[in-house]
Amino acid sequence: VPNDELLHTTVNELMIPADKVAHVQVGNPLEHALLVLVKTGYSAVPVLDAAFKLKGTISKAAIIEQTLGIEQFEFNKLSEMCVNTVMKTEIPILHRDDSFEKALKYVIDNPFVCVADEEGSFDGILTRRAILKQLNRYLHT
Amino acid sequence: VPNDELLHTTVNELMIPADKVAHVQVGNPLEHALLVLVKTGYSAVPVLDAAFKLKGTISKAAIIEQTLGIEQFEFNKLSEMCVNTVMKTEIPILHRDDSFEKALKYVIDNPFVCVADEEGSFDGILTRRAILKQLNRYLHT
Ligand SMILES: Nc1ncnc2c1ncn2[C@@H]1O[C@@H]2COP(=O)(O)O[C@H]3[C@@H](O)[C@H](n4cnc5c(N)ncnc54)O[C@@H]3COP(=O)(O)O[C@H]2[C@H]1O
Ligand SMILES: Nc1ncnc2c1ncn2[C@@H]1O[C@@H]2COP(=O)(O)O[C@H]3[C@@H](O)[C@H](n4cnc5c(N)ncnc54)O[C@@H]3COP(=O)(O)O[C@H]2[C@H]1O
Repeated sequence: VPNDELLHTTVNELMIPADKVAHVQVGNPLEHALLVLVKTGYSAVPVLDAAFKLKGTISKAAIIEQTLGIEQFEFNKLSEMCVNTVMKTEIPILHRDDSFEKALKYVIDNPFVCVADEEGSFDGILTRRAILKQLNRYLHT
Repeated sequence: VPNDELLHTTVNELMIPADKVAHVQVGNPLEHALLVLVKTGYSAVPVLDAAFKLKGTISKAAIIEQTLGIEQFEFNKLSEMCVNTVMKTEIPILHRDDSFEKALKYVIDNPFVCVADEEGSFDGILTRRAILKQLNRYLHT
């Protein structure tokens, strides 16, 4: 059954490992977080604490939204606020041994999903691109 | 052959039609474009001209990058520059009757792909989410 191969792929084989993932620290001011996002070119990245535990994700969108004042953008606010007040903490999480099928379900609504172990230590991320490349490979064999 | 159904789906069946796609006009100042992106919540949208022809795409990332000065972010620049100087014009384009397979290839490297007709009139967009939902449907039948 051709589907078997695809369905037996695990998150571990498709994820980007932690050491290759750009991230920000939970205590950083928003201005620093925005700089990291602009320099790495990513629209959103994981947020970790000093012990490398996963705390949430933060996006350019969420940061810019903070600057939306009544009349115009108020960018000075960025140096006054921290990542922890703006980050998203309710995020889906995958484990290394989760199936392709579970990963696919999660990326339908999320450009990327964080991978962590049972202690909450950050392992990496699973991206839509990885799922799409795997699908493309599978359709061409 | 189960793959047949998937491969016979066309862009037309999966795309978001033009009237449901947020966009900006080629002559808008960057400050206006950023406001549209922040209010609609999208990280990037198509750029059209007054005749509804597709001109390119513009992202929050590209706009924010313009504000990156030597020492800090210089947001006043946003009212001084227009969409046409910052938009991406080298973009992949799909046609309504293109195959699922061609669409899949394009979304591997692009979160969304613009759909246009031979005259360059904007028809809609094909998103990664649409491809992933179709894959999920196919794996569950
Ligand atoms: N430096 C680069 N080189 C080549 N292509 C690039 C790129 N930056 C972005 N892209 C392309 O643009 C897509 C959307 O990137 P975005 O930053 O919005 O959204 C990204 C970003 O939020 C996050 N992400 C991906 N790789 C990351 C990394 N190494 N570190 C941190 N976050 C990452 O996962 C989301 C989905 O990534 P995905 O690969 O599916 O999809 C990526 C990829 O196809
Ligand atoms: N208002 C909303 N409601 C529900 N979910 C939302 C949402 N806004 C964003 N998302 C989710 O976040 C993903 C990334 O959105 P993003 O704005 O970065 O990237 C989007 C955006 O740049 C563009 N896009 C999608 N729908 C659009 C629309 N109606 N008008 C203009 N651009 C659109 O296509 C990209 C990929 O979209 P995709 O659907 O694959 O993936 C979307 C979707 O899964």
